[in-house]
Amino acid sequence: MRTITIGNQKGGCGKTTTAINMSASLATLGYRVLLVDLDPQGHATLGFGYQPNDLKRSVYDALTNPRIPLSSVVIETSTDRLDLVPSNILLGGAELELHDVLGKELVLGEQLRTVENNYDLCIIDCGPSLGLLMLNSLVASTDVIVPVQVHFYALEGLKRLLETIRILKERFHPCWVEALGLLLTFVDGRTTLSKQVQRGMRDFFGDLVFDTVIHRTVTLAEAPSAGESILKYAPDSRGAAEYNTLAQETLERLRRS
Amino acid sequence: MRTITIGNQKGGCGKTTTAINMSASLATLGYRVLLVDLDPQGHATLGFGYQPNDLKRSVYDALTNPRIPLSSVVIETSTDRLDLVPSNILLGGAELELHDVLGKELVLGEQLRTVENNYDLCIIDCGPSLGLLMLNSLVASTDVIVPVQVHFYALEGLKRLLETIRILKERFHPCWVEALGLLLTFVDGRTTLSKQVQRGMRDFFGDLVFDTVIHRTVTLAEAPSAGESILKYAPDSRGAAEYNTLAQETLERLRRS
Ligand SMILES: Nc1ncnc2c1ncn2[C@@H]1O[C@H](COP(=O)(O)OP(=O)(O)OP(=O)(O)O)[C@@H](O)[C@H]1O
Ligand SMILES: Nc1ncnc2c1ncn2[C@@H]1O[C@H](COP(=O)(O)OP(=O)(O)OP(=O)(O)O)[C@@H](O)[C@H]1O
Ligand SMILES: [Mg+2]
Ligand SMILES: [Mg+2]
Repeated sequence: MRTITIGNQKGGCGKTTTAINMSASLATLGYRVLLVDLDPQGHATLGFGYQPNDLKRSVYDALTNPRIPLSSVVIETSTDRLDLVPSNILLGGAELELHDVLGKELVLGEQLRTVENNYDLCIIDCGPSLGLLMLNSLVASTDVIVPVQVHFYALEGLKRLLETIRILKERFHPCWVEALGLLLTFVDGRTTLSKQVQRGMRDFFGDLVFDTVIHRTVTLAEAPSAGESILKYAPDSRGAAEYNTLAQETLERLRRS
Repeated sequence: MRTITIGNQKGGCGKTTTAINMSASLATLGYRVLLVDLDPQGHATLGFGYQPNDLKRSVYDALTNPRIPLSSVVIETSTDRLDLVPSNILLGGAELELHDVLGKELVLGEQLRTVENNYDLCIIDCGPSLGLLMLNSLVASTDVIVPVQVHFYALEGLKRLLETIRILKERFHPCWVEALGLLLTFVDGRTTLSKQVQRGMRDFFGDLVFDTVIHRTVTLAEAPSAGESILKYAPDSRGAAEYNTLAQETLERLRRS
């Protein structure tokens, strides 16, 4: 089960939108996909029409109580072959609760291993932080995709994130996660600034940058309010086409790596 | 010196853009304004054309070494009557360094008091976190403005922020900061989602929401790359007009409170 972290400590750069829509796209292509909501904000959970506060069990339980099997937390989504490990605000207390636990960076990986035969791919939606949850995600992953919003401040902070990932890999064993790619998001085809930032990103990071970019579109922002992925909400939209193309490019990169 | 925190732990909701352009607007109206960059990312510093890594002294020095007077860190900007306390990545180490210092939440306020006769208004640009820096900002402030990006997830998280501010005020004495208002940012006049979220915000928060809203415009995103406020970069733009109107509404609210 290839496990992909969707991570960037910057807020609002398109992590959840990418996690939701890439998962839906891969499932629609025929893969069995598990999407893990690892953000106490529960945005991926909301984005599939669930109310985080109504959950009887969530990822928090699976992380803090090893006797609760992950399979008892997993719920289905309206997309075939796409299951969800939902999250809610309780997850905000996990870091404190696990503080003195030996192997606290490994708990997510251990739980994911108990279901790995049921899925081909696992996608983990991280919140905007570099704390224990993100660490669990990276340690449990084979790959990481970094969504990067295309604006003036895009480059700086990104170098630091990649450096952080590198340092984490040295400090935690085993940790095989590799950067699968940087995904440019909120692209605005018309502005000079957007073109400049894209070119700057490709000059500096080369092939690490996905060929696929995600343009800013209204339907991508609306889909969560309907509790659906973009493939269901607006299947003919540009957002749906771009996330389908991204899924294909991701599969290609996974095969090559 | 009325001191206004521009704060929201959510990333990319318009804090820096508001801090820069409101400060410039108030200075242009004739007030003496001090803008404090309290984010290790140094975005407000970059937005006025400075390179954070080239700074000889920054807010980090003033916070961690009481023998460095704030006045020796302050630099001018290209806008008359607008000075800047710049920041850089060193500030990221301040929280750790101040960890065992008695009165660590008070250090910014103490430094600001040493210059308060030189300015009418102080604006503090906070980074996206609820840590020691934000705490210093709130404890040093008389008012807080919360920029809120208008999108599906806007309401939840916001209630938690206001609750956090309330709790902080109870725990730290003295702390008189009051919410001056919620500023709706990235408004898109054309989409249903944007209108729905705005209405939801005003229904729930009433008069706390500023009448002025900031629409998403290309020039607001471009101005930082020119190292200028929107008033200099595109004085006839919608962004300039809206931040000027916001400055007026802010002054009105300050007088009434
Ligand atoms: N390409 C796009 N076009 C338009 N809106 C978008 C696009 N991508 C994301 N959005 C919207 O922007 C907001 C932020 O996106 P998203 O939630 O995916 O970011 P995030 O990185 O997960 O944020 P957080 O750091 O809070 O977890 C959401 O309201 C989302 O619907
Ligand atoms: N109204 C707007 N229209 C277009 N672009 C905007 C607008 N407001 C802000 N931006 C751009 O969006 C990005 C994020 O805005 P900004 O830096 O002000 O947010 P922030 O809350 O300070 O982010 P952070 O949490 O990283 O400090 C910046 O590139 C900025 O130039
Ligand atoms: Mg998210
Ligand atoms: Mg900022």
